[in-house]
Amino acid sequence: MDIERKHAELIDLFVKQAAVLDGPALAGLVLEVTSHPSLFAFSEILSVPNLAKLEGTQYSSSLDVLRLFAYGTWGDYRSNAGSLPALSSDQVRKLKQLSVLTLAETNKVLRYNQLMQELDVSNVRELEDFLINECMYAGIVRGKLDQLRTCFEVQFAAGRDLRPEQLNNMIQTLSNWLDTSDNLLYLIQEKIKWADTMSEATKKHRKEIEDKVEEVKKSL
Amino acid sequence: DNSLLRQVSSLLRRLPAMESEKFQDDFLMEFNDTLLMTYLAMFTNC
Amino acid sequence: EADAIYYYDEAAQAKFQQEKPWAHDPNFFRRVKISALALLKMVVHARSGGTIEVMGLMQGKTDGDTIVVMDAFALPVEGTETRVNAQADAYEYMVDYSQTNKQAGRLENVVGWYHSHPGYGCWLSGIDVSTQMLNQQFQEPFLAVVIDPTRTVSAGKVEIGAFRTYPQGYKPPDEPVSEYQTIPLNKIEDFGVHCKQYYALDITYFKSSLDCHLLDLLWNKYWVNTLSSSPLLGNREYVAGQISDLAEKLEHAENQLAHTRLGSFLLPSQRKKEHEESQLAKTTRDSSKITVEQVHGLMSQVIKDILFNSVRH
Repeated sequence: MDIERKHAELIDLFVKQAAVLDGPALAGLVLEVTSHPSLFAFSEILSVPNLAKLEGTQYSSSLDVLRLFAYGTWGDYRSNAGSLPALSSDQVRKLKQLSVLTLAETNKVLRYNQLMQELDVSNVRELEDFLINECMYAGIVRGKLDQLRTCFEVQFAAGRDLRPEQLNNMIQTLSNWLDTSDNLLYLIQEKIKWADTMSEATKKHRKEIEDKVEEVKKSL
Repeated sequence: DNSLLRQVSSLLRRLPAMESEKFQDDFLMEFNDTLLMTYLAMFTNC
Repeated sequence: EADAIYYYDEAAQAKFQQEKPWAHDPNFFRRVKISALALLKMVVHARSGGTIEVMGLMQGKTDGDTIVVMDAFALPVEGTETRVNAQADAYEYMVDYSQTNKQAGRLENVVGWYHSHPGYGCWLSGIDVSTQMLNQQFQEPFLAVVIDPTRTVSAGKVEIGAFRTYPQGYKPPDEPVSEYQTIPLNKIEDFGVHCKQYYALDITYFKSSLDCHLLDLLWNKYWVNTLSSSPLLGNREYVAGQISDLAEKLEHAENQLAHTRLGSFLLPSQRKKEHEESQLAKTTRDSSKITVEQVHGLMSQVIKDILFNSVRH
């Protein structure tokens, strides 16, 4: 979670700036935010009221870009390139980094060919350089590149901004986990009780046998 | 708290921790080995 | 005052050294306090030896009937069980180390030696007893510590014992039975002959405020290692060794019982039969002990599997 710690300062800075800017200055801020090499979270900035005011103005494309960086992928940009402004190289790199995070949300093992297709990368070398230099060194993912099976095994991936509809899914997963853990605790307690009962029964049985041995010895 | 949501989302994504076939095979093998040992120990007791 | 124990009172130690209270009471020293640093260094050193016995020295002081171990250092010698007194090889090293320490301001003296028994438990063998007796003649106060690195991993806690020997010919009063432990068949003779010549001391540990801080920083790493390791996998070789030792003991007991059955028509020696039974009873206990450890290992795997592998999102 150190990635979140790094984010916190940057987010604070940009949220404060966004709160006092409007129109062209705000568009400039969106460009800065979506080009910043260490920032991969945008929902706090997106929720600043001034941003919503851009809707319907000549700067509404900046708002669309910020939404794209908060929730979208490079693939989304490609299929909507006509209605979105051209992206700088920094923005393209960042959107591709965010796309890796989105792919890592559903799979732990990312196939090279899927990644190359999703990120518009032409060869394995370029892909591995991107994953190492732009993703692992940036601290947004940790994992292992498996050349033999041409896949990237993700051990850790930073969380992306959540779309509102994802919240229920997350709550559902957490409550499943909670139920599983509670059930496990209950099972363990049951087992402990069972073991205690069995141990009492065994002790009682052993006592009966010893008493019987004593009796037989006396009668002999 | 968006930061917390992102952290929870990152954590949940790591579940299930292990789901490969090989893991299941190894796990069941360990299970059977231990059951066999328990059985043998019970014999030794008897 | 948590760190007060780390202060070395040279005058008090010298006075204690002159009075020699241990000379009148073979059981004078009853407790040992080991610092977290010394414990870690000894366990890491013992683990690094693998299946070879290693040894080293401990530095510290005395505090009434307690020997306080502040630090430890390894000796550049090979296995102890195969050599009469491995320390002999390292006298020069020991003297240099101790003198250099004093020059560096570390005033503690050597208060004992430690060595490892990989996989066969913490007790003193015949060679250990004679080495310790020698040490207690010329280097008092002196403590013998034994660590079993293999069982440390399997039991998930440090398998360690601290001992002092009785003077030659001394008859100790009946000892309270210490915690039961499995002695391998090929060591049982050695264990049996000498187990009355020494006694175990109670061991407690202490750490400084700095240790607390450093160990707290390592807490996450410790937890990740604990959750991601399994004694079932890490101890395979050790368990296999235990089971083959068990099989040997069962064969041994079977031969003896067969032999006794023959002999029982001639010599109804109840005592001999009892001996076999207690031997057989011990073997049964060993088998239960190994199995319980395996079942514990499996239980933790099953719990982790349910907790971390059954939830899908």
